[in-house]
Amino acid sequence: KKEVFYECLRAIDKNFREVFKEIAKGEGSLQLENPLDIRSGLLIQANPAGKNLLNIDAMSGGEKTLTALAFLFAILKYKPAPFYILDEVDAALDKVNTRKIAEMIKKLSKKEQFIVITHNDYTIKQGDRVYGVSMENGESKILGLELPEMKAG
Amino acid sequence: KKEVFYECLRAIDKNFREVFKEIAKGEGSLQLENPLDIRSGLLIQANPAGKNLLNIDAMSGGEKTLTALAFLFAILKYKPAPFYILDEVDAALDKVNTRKIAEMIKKLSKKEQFIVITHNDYTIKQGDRVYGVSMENGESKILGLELPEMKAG
Amino acid sequence: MQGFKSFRKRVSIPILPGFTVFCGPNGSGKTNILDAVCFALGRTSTKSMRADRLHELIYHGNASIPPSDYASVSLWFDNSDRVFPLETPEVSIKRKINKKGISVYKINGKTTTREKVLELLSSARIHPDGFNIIMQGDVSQVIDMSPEERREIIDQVA
Amino acid sequence: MQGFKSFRKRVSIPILPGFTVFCGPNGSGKTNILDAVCFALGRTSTKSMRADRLHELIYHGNASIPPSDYASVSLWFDNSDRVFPLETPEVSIKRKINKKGISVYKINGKTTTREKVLELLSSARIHPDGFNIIMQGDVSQVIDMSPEERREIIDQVA
Ligand SMILES: Nc1ncnc2c1ncn2[C@@H]1O[C@H](COP(=O)(O)OP(=O)(O)OP(=O)(O)O)[C@@H](O)[C@H]1O
Ligand SMILES: Nc1ncnc2c1ncn2[C@@H]1O[C@H](COP(=O)(O)OP(=O)(O)OP(=O)(O)O)[C@@H](O)[C@H]1O
Ligand SMILES: [Mg+2]
Ligand SMILES: [Mg+2]
Repeated sequence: KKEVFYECLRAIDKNFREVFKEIAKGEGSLQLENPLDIRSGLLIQANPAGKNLLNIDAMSGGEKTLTALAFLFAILKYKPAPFYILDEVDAALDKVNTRKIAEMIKKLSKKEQFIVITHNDYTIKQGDRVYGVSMENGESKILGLELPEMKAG
Repeated sequence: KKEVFYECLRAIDKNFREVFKEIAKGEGSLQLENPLDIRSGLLIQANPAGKNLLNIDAMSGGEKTLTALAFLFAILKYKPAPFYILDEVDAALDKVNTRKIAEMIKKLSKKEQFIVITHNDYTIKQGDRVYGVSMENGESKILGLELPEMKAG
Repeated sequence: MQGFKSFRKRVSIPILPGFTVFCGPNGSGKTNILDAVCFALGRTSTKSMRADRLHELIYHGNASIPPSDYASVSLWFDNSDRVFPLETPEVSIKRKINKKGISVYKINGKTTTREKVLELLSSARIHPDGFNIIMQGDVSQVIDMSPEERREIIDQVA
Repeated sequence: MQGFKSFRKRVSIPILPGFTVFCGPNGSGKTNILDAVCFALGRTSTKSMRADRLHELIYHGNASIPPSDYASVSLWFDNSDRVFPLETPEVSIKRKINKKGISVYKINGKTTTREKVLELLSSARIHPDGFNIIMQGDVSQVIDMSPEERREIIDQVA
């Protein structure tokens, strides 16, 4: 049982390092507080873009979002869930990071199912399909939207 | 002392109704849980855009932001603070509401001092002046930015 | 779904493989769709669906339209690779709730219990409170949580 | 400010009347500016400035640059309408902290105590934890708080 845990953690840590490097251009890793105790807590080390290692609580809003999504994607690459639903996860991201995350979701969605709620135009354009939700007289309705880019290819 | 409180609450409630109507196109008001007890809690009633009255906890992310800012502006109109610092308060807002809030801040900033941190281009354009913050080698630096629109107007 | 929160009329949303996006104005009903999914998966915490009590999840009416009598949400899952221990090519889960807050669960149209639903879902590694569902405002939860809670996520996956 | 968080070199930011905007990439230092203002106003909760202990507010160095020895932030207020009970046309508040976490406060260059600073600020109705400062992620706090806490905001204003 201990074996299973360590193998799982090692794989997810490896994924985390890769994903974090790709989206935050920095060094990130996952480590147990006490490497010999699988009941101990899991620590996240994260240095976005070559900054000095900081307590993850001291990261900015956008950096926390990137790190949290890197963690999610690291687990996905090890053992994907049947679907992912992300509700406005790009709220704290600047334009550059919004693009990185939208492109990573686009890439991962070749194999995994993603349902994403967003206000961001760039993310919307990455979607394979887009549903517009609107409200009239207190009732919601849903319309399939076709984006010009989609017709082109 | 009770007089002072009631006069203050009545004025802020009046402001809240006006501001809420302007930015959320709905009916909003402030009321004491027990109107006769100035130690009781303060309730916010808010119906954005003619929806049925809902518990304010059931509002959407964007609706909560609008209602909270309406509350802040209502107090401002009664007794302005020397300055306001707002850090990414538009994170949950769609384009329409981002514009409404940015324009309201623009209007209020004729008399009050606002310092706003944002990623949103429209809000940035409303600013009287814009400072760009960037980081190089782990150190922040600040640059005054000139927007084309500013030169024209 | 029908009668669930702001979705009074029956609506059916096809969710295909790949990258599906929902967009729209504030308060239009996007997060309500996520709440509907969690509702159908058997979530009991009404607070997590922004309601105090279960009956508040039923469409509550408007100036001219009366409240609905019930809220029901059905989810259809592709079962072509038999990830569920059932022989049907598709598996449907339905939850319906009435004004008294009583829930009725159905699997492939047959009435069953919440426990049976959770058991069936877990065979496909689906969980009503799974970390594959990130609710609005919660994205940095994994950073803010305690190291022990974070390690429990790894436990779940392993 | 100088040496405060990511602002190693001395920087001076003019804040004029009206609508001032700060923008920039994630992690560039925008919220750190807000933290600097709260720091200078006398805030003691390091958690609210995303630090565990006061000395963490000092620039902590990089691969090639050593940490700073201190962090100092000064705020200049326009006092032309004598809102502060002082005769100077401008009032400056400075807080400097050393590696041991000891703070030194100055009003118009004269060393004083934190209590004196808070007293002076309150005469201009400035408070280190005032609701006129909305921190990142906190905008809906006034909706989520208890009715009593909300009523206390009215108490403060009245
Ligand atoms: N039981 C109900 N009956 C009718 N309408 C409801 C009910 N519960 C919630 N609503 C409505 O649903 C709206 C909230 O919808 P939702 O949270 O899905 O918005 P959203 O699209 O996610 O918005 P945002 O972009 O601001 O997050 C509320 O305005 C409320 O009026
Ligand atoms: N004591 C310190 N010394 C040096 N750098 C620090 C210190 N404390 C924090 N930082 C740096 O400041 C950065 C955070 O800055 P800040 O929170 O101001 O970003 P931001 O511009 O608000 O970003 P966002 O748009 O994501 O909210 C962190 O990346 C961290 O590396
Ligand atoms: Mg929402
Ligand atoms: Mg910030």
